[in-house]
Amino acid sequence: MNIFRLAGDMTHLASVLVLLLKIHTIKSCAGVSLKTQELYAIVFATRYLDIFTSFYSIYNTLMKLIFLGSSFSIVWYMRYHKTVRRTYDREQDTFRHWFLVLPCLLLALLIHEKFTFLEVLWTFSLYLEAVAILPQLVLLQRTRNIDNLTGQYVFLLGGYRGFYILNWIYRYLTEPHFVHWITWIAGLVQTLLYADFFYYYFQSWKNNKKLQLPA
Amino acid sequence: VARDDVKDEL
Repeated sequence: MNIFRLAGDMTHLASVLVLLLKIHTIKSCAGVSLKTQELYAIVFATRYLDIFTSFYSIYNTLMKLIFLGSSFSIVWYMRYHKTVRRTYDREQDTFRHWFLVLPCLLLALLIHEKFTFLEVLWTFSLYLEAVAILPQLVLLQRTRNIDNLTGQYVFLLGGYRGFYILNWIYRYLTEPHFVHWITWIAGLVQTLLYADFFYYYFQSWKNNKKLQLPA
Repeated sequence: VARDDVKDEL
């Protein structure tokens, strides 16, 4: 564990907690993409199957359980909670997220380190996580006026990605065999998807204005 | 050669 990975994990945790808090306390999921949340639930469910097969640390297991629990809770709130579900922007959140799942699965079947069930699913989760934010970014662009919490959620998620890149550079320099092309390229693609959002986020922050994305 | 060390990440 290094400081960059810890900072990345903490911003990731904060992003999820901000979103859960928003949904739980103000009973609204306006501006939140259910498609993205479902994709994250799939990402965690396929990546963390190894809690049954390998143990790394209490920290690792605990965080996995938190991410699994929170992502499925958010999906549950948005789909089934009687107040929250009515605030969901169903008409705007039209991204065909299943069209992301299939190509990622095919890619994982073609490009992986080992052809085993767990390894292919783990690789699939990396590819899917890279593109899972797309429905959320499209929804933000469509609704344009973004409340602070939704903006902070995406900002914190982007921060998590940035710290993970620093973590990989650090590990590459300090651990002799740390070379993981699949993880790095998927992670880099994911981080680049946030670049446009970050540009407008900082513009609005600099001008002390409410975040607005161009149509 | 890649080892499984990246799996300790989240």
